[in-house]
Amino acid sequence: MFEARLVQCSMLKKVLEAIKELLNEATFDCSDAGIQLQAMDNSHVSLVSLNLRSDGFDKYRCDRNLSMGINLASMTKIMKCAGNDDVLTIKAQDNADNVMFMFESQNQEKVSDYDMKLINLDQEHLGIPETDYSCIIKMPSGEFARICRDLSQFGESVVISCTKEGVKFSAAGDVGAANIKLAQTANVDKEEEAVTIEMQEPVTLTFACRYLNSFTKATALSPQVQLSMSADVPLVVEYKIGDFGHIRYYLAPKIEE
Amino acid sequence: SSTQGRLDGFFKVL
Repeated sequence: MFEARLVQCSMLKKVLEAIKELLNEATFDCSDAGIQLQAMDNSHVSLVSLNLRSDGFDKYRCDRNLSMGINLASMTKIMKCAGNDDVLTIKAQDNADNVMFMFESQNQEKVSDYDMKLINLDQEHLGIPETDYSCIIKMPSGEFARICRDLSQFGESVVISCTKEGVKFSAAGDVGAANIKLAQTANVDKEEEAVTIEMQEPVTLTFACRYLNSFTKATALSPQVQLSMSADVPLVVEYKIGDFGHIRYYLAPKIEE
Repeated sequence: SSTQGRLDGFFKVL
């Protein structure tokens, strides 16, 4: 038996928003520790890794490990039926071929349940190696989204160049060229508004705008985003999810010819 | 010009 209760179901709506542009379907692996999802997009350029710890939920029970293959368009249809303030309960029997989503209004006067068929997905699990990154940039997630959106008007690629002075995002194309430089913030009132850079050595890498823009669909999950970069390895874009865990996106760099 | 790399080489299949 699997059962997870979430008082504010808006978190799951935001998670779905954050993954559905990259993935059509995904396996939600449920265990005692929580819910994990790991999947590459169809072109194997990016990978989504989601971790929601069981202790973040208001109630969580998972007697046996359960892998739920879910069509994300179907799940989106169901989650659209929930109010942001509804209490969500997800339930599945062991070895079930369906999962139930129950939404209760705050005053408990409206209760809806939606039964969704699970699908068989033959997804392989990947080991992500521990990496010491040359540069770790933390910045407001809204600022990162804005930069990706603005630069995508100029070209298909964004060059991210990090030194100890700051980080520079550049794009170029038919219209011309665009450069956005962010320095580390000297002092800010709120931690979430800070730009901080931990640099071992400078790094410059090129990434596809399209994927970066898809990652920024997670902006609503966290006020800050962390970018980790090393030469010739995938970029990691991480959004923390409150008391639950995180969503991480890995993106293969573009290779100069 | 640049070509898009893929992730396949970076991660080990468990």
